[in-house]
Amino acid sequence: QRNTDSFDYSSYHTLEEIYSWMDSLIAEFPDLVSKLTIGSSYEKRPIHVLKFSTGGTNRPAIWLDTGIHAREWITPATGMWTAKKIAQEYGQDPSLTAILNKMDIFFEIVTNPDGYTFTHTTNRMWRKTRSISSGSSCIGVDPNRNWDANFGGPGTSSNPCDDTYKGPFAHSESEVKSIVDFILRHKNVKAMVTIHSYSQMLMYPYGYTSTPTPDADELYAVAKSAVDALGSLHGTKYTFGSMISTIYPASGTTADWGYSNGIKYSFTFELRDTGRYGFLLPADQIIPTAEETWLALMKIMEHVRDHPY
Amino acid sequence: QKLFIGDQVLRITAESHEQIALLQELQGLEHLELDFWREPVRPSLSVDVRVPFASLQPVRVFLQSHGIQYDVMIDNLQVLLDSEMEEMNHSRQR
Repeated sequence: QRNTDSFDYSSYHTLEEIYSWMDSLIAEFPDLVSKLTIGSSYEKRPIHVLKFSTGGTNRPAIWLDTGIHAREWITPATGMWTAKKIAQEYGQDPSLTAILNKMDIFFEIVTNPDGYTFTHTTNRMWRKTRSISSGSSCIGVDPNRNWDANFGGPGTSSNPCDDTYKGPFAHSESEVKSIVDFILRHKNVKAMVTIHSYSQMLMYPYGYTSTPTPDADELYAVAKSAVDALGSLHGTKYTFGSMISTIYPASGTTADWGYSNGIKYSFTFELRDTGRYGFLLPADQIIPTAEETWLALMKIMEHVRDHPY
Repeated sequence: QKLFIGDQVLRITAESHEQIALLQELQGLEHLELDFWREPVRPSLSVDVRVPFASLQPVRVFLQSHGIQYDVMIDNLQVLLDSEMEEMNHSRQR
């Protein structure tokens, strides 16, 4: 597409098309959007992050990422729709404008570029990275079990052939380490939202222990308001709560790492489930999913804006 | 490109922690090459699993012999992927 208006969200797009779309968005909103390359994947594909900023130096920031499990087109599709929405609404929507006048937003739309490409070309159901494990013929690590947050604990697998294989050590995957390095270097990230599909859930730490975080009450309230806002558009019912109480014990996850590293507002989204197709979401549900998710994201981002720490 | 002809996705509803434990046992049977879309955790959460065509019979026998309820959520995954592809091509042409 020559510009981002004509983008067809109901079709899959190659990684190159998504990266080219990112460049188009930057060209259309040059005063707001720029691109950082924070690393490269195992197979040497660049890892790009969109930066939405109205100026200032090292402002407090919100981190968003989509598509860590590559087979779920709905997640990067929602990411692209959301990125466009942020760009379009700045200067139009007073609340988003107030967020961007105070904070930067970093948005990694394709968190697992190798997995995404493999999904496109070889195995539609692939969900891991593509790194090689020594001593095994099985390939890839679950990038959402690879973070240094009770790494290797409950809800992870040590078997390289499993879909929840944690990897040989924390941050062994360059796709994960690139984010870790970026956020630790930045030092001023105040919120981290990682967007997956599908289970219709909004969760906060912890995933590896049932002990509540010191901020559990506040995170509960934020999640509730986000889920209420989300449901107001199409009536989609989300469950929410700490990861371990809502879905299952999971160690080494993005959200737990974020919280453990001082990012209080750390959430994981599981997008819409049709109850029939799972992440093979019908094309006509992609934009409604993105639209309802936007309302929840706004609630989270507004809370972060209004509760500096 | 890998094909998923005859693969089914089952939505399994466990009624007890004992059935969850059985499903976790099933999950450990690597030769079946099951792909758990939603893992067995607790009875209130349904389990979705893609079962390769070659493993359908043993998996169904396992579930039935333990009285574990399931529905076929996707009857033939490749048919769904083909129709998804067709829908996308149509959309692209439009």
